[in-house]
Amino acid sequence: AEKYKAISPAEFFYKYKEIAGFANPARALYQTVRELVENALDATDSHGILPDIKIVIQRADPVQEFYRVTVEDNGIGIPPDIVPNAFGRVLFSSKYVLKQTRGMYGLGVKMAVLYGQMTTGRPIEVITSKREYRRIYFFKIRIDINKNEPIVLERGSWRKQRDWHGTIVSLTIEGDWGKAKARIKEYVNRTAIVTPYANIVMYTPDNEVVFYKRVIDVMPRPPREVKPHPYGVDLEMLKMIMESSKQPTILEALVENFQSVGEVTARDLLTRAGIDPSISPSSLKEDDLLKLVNVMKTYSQYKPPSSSAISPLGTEVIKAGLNRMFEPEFVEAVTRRPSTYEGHPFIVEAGIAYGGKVPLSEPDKPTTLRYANKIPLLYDEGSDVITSVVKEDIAWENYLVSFPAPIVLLVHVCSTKVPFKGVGKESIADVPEVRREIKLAISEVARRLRGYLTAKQKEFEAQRK
Amino acid sequence: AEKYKAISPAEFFYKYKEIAGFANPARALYQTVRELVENALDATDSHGILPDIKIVIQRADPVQEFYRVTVEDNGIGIPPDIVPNAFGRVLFSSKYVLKQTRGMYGLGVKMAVLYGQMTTGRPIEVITSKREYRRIYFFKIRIDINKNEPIVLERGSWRKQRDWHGTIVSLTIEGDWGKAKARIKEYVNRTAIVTPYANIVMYTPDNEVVFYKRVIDVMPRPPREVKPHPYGVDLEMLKMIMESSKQPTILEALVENFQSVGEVTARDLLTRAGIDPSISPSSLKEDDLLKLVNVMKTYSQYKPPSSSAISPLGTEVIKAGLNRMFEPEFVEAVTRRPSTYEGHPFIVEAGIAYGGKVPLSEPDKPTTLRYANKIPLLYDEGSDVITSVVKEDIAWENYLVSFPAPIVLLVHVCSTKVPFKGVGKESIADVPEVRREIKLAISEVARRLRGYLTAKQKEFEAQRK
Ligand SMILES: Nc1ncnc2c1ncn2[C@@H]1O[C@H](COP(=O)(O)OP(=O)(O)OP(=O)(O)O)[C@@H](O)[C@H]1O
Ligand SMILES: Nc1ncnc2c1ncn2[C@@H]1O[C@H](COP(=O)(O)OP(=O)(O)OP(=O)(O)O)[C@@H](O)[C@H]1O
Ligand SMILES: [Mg+2]
Ligand SMILES: [Mg+2]
Repeated sequence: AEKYKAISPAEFFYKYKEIAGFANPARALYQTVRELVENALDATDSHGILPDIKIVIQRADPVQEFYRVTVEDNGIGIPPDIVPNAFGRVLFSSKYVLKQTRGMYGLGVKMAVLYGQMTTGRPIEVITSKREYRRIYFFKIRIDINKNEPIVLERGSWRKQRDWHGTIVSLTIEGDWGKAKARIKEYVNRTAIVTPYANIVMYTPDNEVVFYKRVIDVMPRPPREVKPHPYGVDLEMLKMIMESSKQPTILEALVENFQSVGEVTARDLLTRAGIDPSISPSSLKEDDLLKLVNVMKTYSQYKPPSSSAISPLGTEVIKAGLNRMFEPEFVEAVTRRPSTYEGHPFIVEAGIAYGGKVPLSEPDKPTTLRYANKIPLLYDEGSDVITSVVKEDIAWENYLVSFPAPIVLLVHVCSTKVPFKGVGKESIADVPEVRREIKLAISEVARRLRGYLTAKQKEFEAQRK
Repeated sequence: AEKYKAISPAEFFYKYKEIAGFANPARALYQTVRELVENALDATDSHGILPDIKIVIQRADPVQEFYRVTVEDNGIGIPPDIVPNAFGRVLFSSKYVLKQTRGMYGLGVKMAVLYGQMTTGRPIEVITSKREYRRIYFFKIRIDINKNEPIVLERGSWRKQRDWHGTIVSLTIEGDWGKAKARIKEYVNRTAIVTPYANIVMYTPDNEVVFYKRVIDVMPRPPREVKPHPYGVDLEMLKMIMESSKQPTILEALVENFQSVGEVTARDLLTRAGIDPSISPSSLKEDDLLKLVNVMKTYSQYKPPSSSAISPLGTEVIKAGLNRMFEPEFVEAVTRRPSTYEGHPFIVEAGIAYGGKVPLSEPDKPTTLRYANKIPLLYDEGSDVITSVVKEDIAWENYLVSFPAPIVLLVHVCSTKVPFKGVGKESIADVPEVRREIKLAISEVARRLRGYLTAKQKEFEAQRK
């Protein structure tokens, strides 16, 4: 007889943890550092706070390969009534809104909690306070996997002694520092390249201290939440909007719930869909909704999607980061204008560093640093659209570059929704609009490199005479 | 202010549907056919029923690219009280047990329902009956995305007029037959290669009929559910077992809940963990559980994991499938002995077909047909361990093969848990134990091909004299 049953999202991701990057102890240690650091940076630079991030990885047991991973930030902190769900409920997040952030799934830190629970049995510890609070709050939390609910094992609070705000997250997991350390150090290094405005210090189990000091005070403008663009609409979204709208008419419901839709545009859309603008939103029938979705998706007279929800690094930040890390003889960066795919605005940025202390590349392609929403992508490069463009769409010889060469290429894709191929966030899918922008961005910085190499060549020949 | 919220698994996979393979209308049409066909085959061949599968894809609208996809099978059917959850609740499945099946996530058909809902608004229709029933049951179902619950829009039943059992699933989605048809046909063709014991007929929107007739009555032995093997244990699993066990002693709880653990072994494990075998399961403390997990994972005297839970194709089925599809001059197949990774038993099988009507391969590698749990894998070959082994670990020239050549290589990995890289089930992760077995299986069939090519060469030279 068949055993039919439902499982919670916590049980699902506990069972299939490899899908979220927790395939083995080495990858789990790497992913845990990632998830905590990405949360810490989201809590700072998305809110105009210059980040101070401390990462501590220590052996937690003399015999077993258990590691205590602690990440501290000076970010916005978390309200105490929110903490249990934030760390103890899978699919709970503050980032389910239309705004560019590193986090998006409501899963990251919970995966680390689950992995700690199943390998060491130890709960996660959280200390947090917001700037306006007088107290600091402390929690020990584990996850009830069956119910997908937090279990608060301990809680406490105390009065602030000094002006502190931020969050300290600590958990103990099985890991493999020997296997993982090169990648973890690479991840922190690559993070520092795109956050030259952050202080990042890491203490390792080998008693090393890795320190990336802040070199600029300029930060990317923080992203602001926006309403969806009509190009991203679908039947279910429109239905949900109309059912929950408190507006008296469908016209006002459209204007309130979509960007780039003012009264004139809304009236135009409704006319084309053959719908009376004055009827109430909840009275729309199935056929009308489908007609309206089709009209909204094919209408060609909207203002383009707002880019206030995306937060590119900017050329100043990219160049500062590449300069600090590689001390190149030549550096350039470009931030493309906003584009969209499926109603989501996105920007592609590229940076190029050449010569100086830039290490020699592979014999067949430039050293390529992939980024998505400011997150360094280190694995699965074979299935990433950036890798594909660099290999197949750029004729490097046209830019006077032959490999190996002392050249580093940085490519950053940022969006309200980066089309990741999996919840482990390691590679970007080959979406045509995005691919096109990546190619244009890389060609742009490659052209500028060519200009430099040509001038350098001329100067060299002039000197010879 | 931050907007903290929880979402249901239905909303999560609706929001991030590209992660499950529903990235665009062409891929969605492909994935919908896949999910329905895989469910139909699971309902037949895992239960000793020779499959009769009918696939119908028709244009559902004169203007819009809407397609009605219907799959009918002669399988075990679904109880009427189960149908709403089976099709309307994400993370509901009969395949969350330790047994090899194509399905595993409890997500597949629900993704298709969600996609139909958001692109056409139409519900899924299900007709089903079990062999022993006198009635046939009918449902029209949509998903309440917010609550992750089914909404039954219509239901009915009627008396059977003839001895029918099985399931008919029909839904209407936006698709792109022009872009998807080559891949859909390839998928059905590749399915037929490993199910030569099935009748599969497909009716396409171009009014074509594709028919793969049953050519053998031999089926792989159906898999049988097993208890977990101690090598796959973790702290959370052991805790859940001990808390829910009705056994009076920890000794009996171990014997009841794990395979390869009889009384002698259980006593040995408990002794090594310093635990009294007569205490009740729920009285174990945290430290004891962790000690016991460590002992169980490192103990070296178990019987190896049972392979009754896995269901390899077998060499007869593989050869019949390759012969029917390619009419080669040479065909061979091998089924390796069971192996394990992380407590999960797995088997790698390989088949090779050469000459005859086998098409010419690429200039650098053999045409490779990847399969996992009898499912053909068509996308993401770049990140699949099989591709990696074929390219990097096999010196084809040692087997007298130089490309291009009229050679097809089939590789099948089957397990109680195939280490897929994503919920879209397109590529297998590089797990060391699995990689090793793939290499050994391919080497084996390549050796036999070499034997044939050597004999053929000798015969050719003998004839020349
Ligand atoms: N260091 C932190 N400072 C402030 N808020 C935090 C911090 N860490 C976690 N949070 C809060 O907890 C929530 C859950 O974090 P989690 O990592 O599970 O999901 P996410 O970051 O939203 O998405 P993703 O799964 O993509 O990481 C976050 O959305 C955020 O609101
Ligand atoms: N044609 C069918 N015949 C019998 N049972 C079916 C059929 N289709 C679906 N089911 C039942 O519905 C359940 C849910 O199907 P669904 O495709 O969502 O998940 P799954 O097949 O278990 O896993 P996966 O997400 O990997 O496909 C199945 O587990 C099975 O019990
Ligand atoms: Mg996160
Ligand atoms: Mg399925």
